[in-house]
Amino acid sequence: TTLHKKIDGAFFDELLDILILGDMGVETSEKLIDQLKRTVKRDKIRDAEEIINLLKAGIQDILKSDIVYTAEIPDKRPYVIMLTGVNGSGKTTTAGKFARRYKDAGLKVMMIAADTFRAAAIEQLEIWAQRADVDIVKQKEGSDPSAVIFDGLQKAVARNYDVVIADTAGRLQNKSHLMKELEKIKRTSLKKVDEDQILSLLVLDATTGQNAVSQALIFNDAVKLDGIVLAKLDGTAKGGIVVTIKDRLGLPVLEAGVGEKIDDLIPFDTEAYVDGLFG
Amino acid sequence: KLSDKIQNVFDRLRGKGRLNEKAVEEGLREIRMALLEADVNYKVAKDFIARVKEKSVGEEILKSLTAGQQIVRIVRDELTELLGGETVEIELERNRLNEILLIGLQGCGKTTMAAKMGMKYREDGWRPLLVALDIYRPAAVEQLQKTGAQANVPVFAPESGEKPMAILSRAHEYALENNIDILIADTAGRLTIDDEMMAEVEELTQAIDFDEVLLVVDAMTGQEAVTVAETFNSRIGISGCIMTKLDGDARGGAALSVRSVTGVPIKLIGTGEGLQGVEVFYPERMSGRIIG
Ligand SMILES: Nc1nc2c(ncn2[C@@H]2O[C@H](COP(=O)(O)OP(=O)(O)OP(=O)(O)O)[C@@H](O)[C@H]2O)c(=O)[nH]1
Ligand SMILES: Nc1nc2c(ncn2[C@@H]2O[C@H](COP(=O)(O)OP(=O)(O)OP(=O)(O)O)[C@@H](O)[C@H]2O)c(=O)[nH]1
Ligand SMILES: [Mg+2]
Ligand SMILES: [Mg+2]
Repeated sequence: TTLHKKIDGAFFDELLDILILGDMGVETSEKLIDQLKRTVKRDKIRDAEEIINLLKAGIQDILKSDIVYTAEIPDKRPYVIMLTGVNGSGKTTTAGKFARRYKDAGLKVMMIAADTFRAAAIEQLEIWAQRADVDIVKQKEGSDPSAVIFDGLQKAVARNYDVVIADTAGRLQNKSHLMKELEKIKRTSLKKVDEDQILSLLVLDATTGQNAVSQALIFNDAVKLDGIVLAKLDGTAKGGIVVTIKDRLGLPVLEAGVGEKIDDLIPFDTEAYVDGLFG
Repeated sequence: KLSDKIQNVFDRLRGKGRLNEKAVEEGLREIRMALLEADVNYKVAKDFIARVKEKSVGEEILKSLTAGQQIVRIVRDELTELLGGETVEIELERNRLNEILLIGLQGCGKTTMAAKMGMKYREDGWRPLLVALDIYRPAAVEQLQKTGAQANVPVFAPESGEKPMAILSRAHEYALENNIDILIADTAGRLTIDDEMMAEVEELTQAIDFDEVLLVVDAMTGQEAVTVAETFNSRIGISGCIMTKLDGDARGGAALSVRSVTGVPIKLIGTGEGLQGVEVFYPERMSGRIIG
């Protein structure tokens, strides 16, 4: 680490390197380092470790949310967790993890297989439903995803489900017809439940670079996102782009996917995350 | 667009007097920013800029009214060169069994690419066989079977409880006995830090002398693309890369990082979810996309 270096330009450059290599992007990284330099100069700080802690605090300030997110399900039922995101980011696996968590909490859980497009997507979600021991609503491959959502939510309301987890098909944000389809899925959900009963999440692959900002912006336009699930954080990528996203859009990371098994989902710990950036 | 940004830098600095090294520095900085925003690896971008600077600080360029444009052209040419210059394709021999292995991180598009390649080769008169070696992901085998069926390409599936090594050996024998000339093996997504899973692929490549071991990389991959490619290359040895999801709007800087750091050529690209979405890689088109 840089702990024994003298505090000069090279020291700050090295810190900038760490941020950029963590996918925080140039703008956000430079903003953080400029802010750090000003504080160091103003307060005449000489200790490298103290400076790094200041930088961590600066990142923490961006990441932490005023609304405290707990994995607790609000009282108004059913509570709908809708998973969206680009192809392969980890939505279906995350759906399985959420199902297990709320099943373990003693709640009545349903999954909705609204990815009616990709080969074996419904089969994949069915296996997760079995593993989590929860019910699943599905239709034939090729059916209208909004119809499956409507069907599922109808059942969820009628039979008093506590939690509904809706998995959707992966889609690239520049495909406007697919973003329209997603808007329709959300609109359809609002016919059955209120806005405050839906947690709209963007599942983001931690290996993603600057394109994640465009994903967040466009998915947010389509479905008004409540937060991000940062998946695959068990890999080597740091997913620093979430700092940029929080800074620019105010969108917080609520959960982290830390593996391929059913228990590998943890509420996002900003402090542990920031430590990990410099670990 | 980068070319406009560079032009603005030079026009602004020219307004202050004769162009000099400072103007070039500022122009180069704009270029470096653009590369980073395109997800080119930080260190790769630094080296790249140093090379471009060498070519740009000649008197001829600095005196020219089109200095900005010229530098952008140097950047594009240099990028194209770094991406391999020419198209490199997968080379296979007719009338024998060619074997291809697809590896990569989770979710990058391997299974889809296996089916796409199968279809492309079938249309070109080959007799392909897809082999399902992902025994971990729920419904992975079904996914390959379904897309294989759509592609009209046979899929070799595992028996219950069979491990990838055994499946591959059995598939190899089957292929030889049935006049298959292209075997395409799809593997499970894996992390480079998962020692057991990396060892699994090592074992596969030790057992079968693959004609191609292709690293599949998602076009939206950020800075980590370099480490991932380096690790796969040093541990397994890769003969080529496939970059997927280029129908998206990711600039694809990972392509530059992967190619320049491993020296391994990008041989194919994925350009859509459908089976038609596979194309040959053109370095020139990619450099235009990266530079924006
Ligand atoms: N290591 C790791 N792998 C993950 C994680 N989450 C998902 N994966 C893997 O990523 C791959 C893709 O996961 P899926 O759940 O199919 O992703 P998806 O977003 O539903 O994909 P599409 O529906 O095709 O868009 C699978 O191999 C998963 O096992 C995670 O947190 N860590
Ligand atoms: N738009 C687009 N989507 C793609 C492309 N290639 C693959 N996909 C999609 O990306 C997602 C992941 O593809 P898979 O083939 O399951 O990826 P994988 O590497 O086999 O995933 P794992 O086996 O879990 O590691 C699916 O939704 C595919 O349809 C592409 O070139 N363009
Ligand atoms: Mg899915
Ligand atoms: Mg696969």
